[in-house]
Amino acid sequence: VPPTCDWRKLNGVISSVKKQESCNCCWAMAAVGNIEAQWAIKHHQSVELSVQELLDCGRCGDGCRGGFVWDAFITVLNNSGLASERDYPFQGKAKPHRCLAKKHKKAAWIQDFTMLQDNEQKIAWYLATEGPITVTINMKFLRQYKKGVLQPPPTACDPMHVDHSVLLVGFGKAESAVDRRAGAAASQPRPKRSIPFWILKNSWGAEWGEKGYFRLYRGNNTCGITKYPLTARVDRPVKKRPVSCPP
Amino acid sequence: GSLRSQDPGPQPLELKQVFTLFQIQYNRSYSNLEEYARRLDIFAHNLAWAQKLEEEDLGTAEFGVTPFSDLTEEEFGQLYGHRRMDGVAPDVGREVGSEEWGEP
Repeated sequence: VPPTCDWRKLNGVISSVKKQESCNCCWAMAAVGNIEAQWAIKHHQSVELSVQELLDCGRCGDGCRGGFVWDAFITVLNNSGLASERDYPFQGKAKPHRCLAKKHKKAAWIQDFTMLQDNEQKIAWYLATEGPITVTINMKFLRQYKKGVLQPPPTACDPMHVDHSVLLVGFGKAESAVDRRAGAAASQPRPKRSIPFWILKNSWGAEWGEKGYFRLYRGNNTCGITKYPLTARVDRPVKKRPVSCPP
Repeated sequence: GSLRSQDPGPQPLELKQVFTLFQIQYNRSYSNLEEYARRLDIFAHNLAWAQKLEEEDLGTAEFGVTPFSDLTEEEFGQLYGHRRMDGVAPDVGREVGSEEWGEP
């Protein structure tokens, strides 16, 4: 696993930060961000895809009342692709009975989707070698977040209660001279502390957080980040050598 | 900026001044004085909560005024919340589209 990774630095892979407005569609925005990134990396073609199509055409009805990333991928598979944002623009509210998928050309499509193991090393490896992944976390500490690496006390952010889907786009390490751990005396000289972090793309607009992104401590499943690491597959399956189980 | 970096001053900004800056930055307006007072109260509560979060955070995170600082926890949950995903993931075993590979 490389020491750092940031897909934002490769032009055309990560689209602009979106804003949900008053629509609970983080699940759709995370899924679309994942497909856009995977498509750009594997097909060397930058696309911006339609979130609105997922809200209108999903099998769970009104997409603005919340949803699941896997349902987004199933909708894309069922519709054999996804229209572009330009053709089928975001409106901030769902029209479940007016799915316009058949009216628009497909700008991208996926072959499959998969959930990765709940292991941060493996997630980092996949992120670095295949591209961005959707994750679903406990958003308890995001509302008042402004910047920096979020590292809530381990018990403060329940990893089992995940309620917000975002896109994992990179990881790295931050140096910090501040030591806020319990028992750290302010007056003592402190060695610099290296804090591993994930970089995540949120969907609350660019004025929130670090230009729409936030960083989360990496290494102890902070806020449940390893619970549902999901990604679409956009490249054709590579022909595998046949294997046979020994008798 | 972060609460922590607010140097004492001559004096820290009055809460109302900070709230006015928030209103300007995020283009907020309130229909009447009662609503204004209620939002100011929520804002003050959120700022106090943000200070507590920052004191407890073990990393380098800074908390403070965000676009949601005049919303209660409940209002924020309704706007940006999500279906609870803990517990058992719902059954996703459903036939999926056509089996051909490649083009749609």
